Amino acid sequence: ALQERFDGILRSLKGQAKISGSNIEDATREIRRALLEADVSVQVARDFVARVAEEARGAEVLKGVLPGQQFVKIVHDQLVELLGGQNAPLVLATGGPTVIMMVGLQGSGKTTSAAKLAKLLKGKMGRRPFLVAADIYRPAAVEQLAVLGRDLGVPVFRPVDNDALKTARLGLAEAQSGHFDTVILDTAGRLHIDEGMMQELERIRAELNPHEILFVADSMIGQDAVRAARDFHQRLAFTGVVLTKLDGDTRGGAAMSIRAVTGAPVKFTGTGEKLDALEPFHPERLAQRILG
Amino acid sequence: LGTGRRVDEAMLDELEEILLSADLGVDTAERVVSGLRERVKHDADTPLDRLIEEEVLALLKPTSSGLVPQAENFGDQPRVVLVVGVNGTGKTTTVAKLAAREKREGRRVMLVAADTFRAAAVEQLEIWAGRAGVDLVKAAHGADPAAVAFDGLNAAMARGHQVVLVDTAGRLHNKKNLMSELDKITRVLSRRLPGAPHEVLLVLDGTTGQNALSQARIFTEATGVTGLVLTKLDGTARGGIALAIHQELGLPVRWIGVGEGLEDLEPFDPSLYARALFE
Ligand SMILES: Nc1nc2c(ncn2[C@@H]2O[C@H](COP(=O)(O)OP(=O)(O)OP(=O)(O)O)[C@@H](O)[C@H]2O)c(=O)[nH]1
Ligand SMILES: Nc1nc2c(ncn2[C@@H]2O[C@H](COP(=O)(O)OP(=O)(O)OP(=O)(O)O)[C@@H](O)[C@H]2O)c(=O)[nH]1
Ligand SMILES: [Mg+2]
Ligand SMILES: [Mg+2]
Repeated sequence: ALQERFDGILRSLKGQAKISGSNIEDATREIRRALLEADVSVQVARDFVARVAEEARGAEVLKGVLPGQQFVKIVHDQLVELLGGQNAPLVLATGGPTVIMMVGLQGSGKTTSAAKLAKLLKGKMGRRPFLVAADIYRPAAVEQLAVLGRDLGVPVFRPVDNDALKTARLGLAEAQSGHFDTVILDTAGRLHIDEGMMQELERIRAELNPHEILFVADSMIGQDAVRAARDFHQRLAFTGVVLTKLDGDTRGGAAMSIRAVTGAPVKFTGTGEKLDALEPFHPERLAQRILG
Repeated sequence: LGTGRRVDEAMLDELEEILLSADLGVDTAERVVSGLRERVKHDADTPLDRLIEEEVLALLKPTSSGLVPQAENFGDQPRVVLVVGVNGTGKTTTVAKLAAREKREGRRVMLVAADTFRAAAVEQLEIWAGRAGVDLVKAAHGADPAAVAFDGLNAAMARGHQVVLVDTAGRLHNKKNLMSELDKITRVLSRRLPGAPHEVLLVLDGTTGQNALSQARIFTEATGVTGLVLTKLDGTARGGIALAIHQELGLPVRWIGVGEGLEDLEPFDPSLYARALFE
């Protein structure tokens, strides 16, 4: 773990008043390496390490505390702060249904997360959710959401005229007339570099004006996290992130990259395949995980 | 990087960044860079981009593409391919693409829908079977996947199919019960037909980072992976972790997925791949 690595490097600091000079060089190189191994993007790791070095340079060695421990605390605290300090809740509308749009790369967990969100809203939050299946491309995508909706007792609006925009529009209208208070729109997975598909999302956003656009990202994504998140954010200004498959053993450094590059908070984490496996985001826990 | 540039430390740093951004991982990227630093000392003539390409290719040797030597090994028994991997990587779509390719090459294909767990998984493969024009064996939702695998292989052998492609449910490698389920599927196939599965393809999402290495290790332990498929390389990801996997486990990349359609599968070409790392 990072703690042991620092103990080794910084044993020489005992008794010194300041962490400085080449000690910081060695330590920050170790942090950078650990972050890269955790899938943090190259650029984000570099910027983060520079900030940590700056804070460390001025720091006094805490009496009785191993320099390594203090250094890790600086890293840990900065990481927690970057990840968003505390939990960012879902934005809910004051009048008319809240519209939540799920977007992201192929296979990230959008359809499953849409259903999980519906379950959370219906159950713990006592609301009346409505699901809209706007993935008109993937074989049996609509059926997948329909099965999940049926298991939850949540209605699922099916595609109209093989047109995602029309489906979104009519789905919202149906939800309004049925007095549902939350509409969750599932969209097809797509590449951020697919111009036509990204424009489809832009049109849906322009028309429906969602209260939340959630970028659903697979927690095991590597360096591509920044490329995808940056493009999705530039085009859609997504308001939150769902980080999925955290029941795996990936370090999840992509969360740090996505947050650093877009400023959007992680609002939920997916922690399993069952529909109850959606948890609010705990920055402390993810920081521990990224640091290994 | 430009072919006219001389190799100095600044240039090597830049190269390392490119390799890291391609998900090679710290150790593999360092290995390529230090290998290059050495070569440049003894070789002033070879153009830089050739040198880099050779360093990367060295990591991929020996490797082969998806063109598996066929009929002579199998007589009148089907070749059985088991497709595995973590959730959402593109297994079902890859199975469909492989089926289409085999059919195009004149073989009778049987698809086996052994993902009996996920919502609409069987329906998804069924649609693909229809589009590819191949047969499908399925069972009721919630059936034992090993039983479906057995029934599928059985039916294929009875009806004289030449290739059996078994699609399995996505599963995270740290879930012991799911990995032992996979081990059971493998054993059941080999009991029905000694030597089966002849290929076990681990499907890796091309956007996956360092976690792909643990995936490869643990899936290999559970089910004897014989080759990799790297999907979603039509995006901006480069799947560089495949180099580290090949280094450590000797697993070759057999195929790459380059889109969501039936035709979007290509045999792995190491030279094209090495060059694409810099695009
Ligand atoms: N273990 C685990 N699996 C998950 C989680 N979230 C989703 N999955 C699985 O990941 C796979 C992909 O999930 P989907 O919901 O189909 O992903 P998607 O983003 O809708 O996929 P596309 O619509 O094709 O882009 C499925 O096997 C899900 O069961 C999670 O938090 N943990
Ligand atoms: N762009 C692109 N998308 C792909 C590729 N391969 C698969 N996909 C997409 O990735 C998503 C997931 O594909 P699936 O075939 O359902 O993945 P899976 O591994 O079977 O998923 P689970 O069974 O849920 O674990 C779908 O939206 C596919 O269309 C590829 O090579 N390129
Ligand atoms: Mg989906
Ligand atoms: Mg599948």
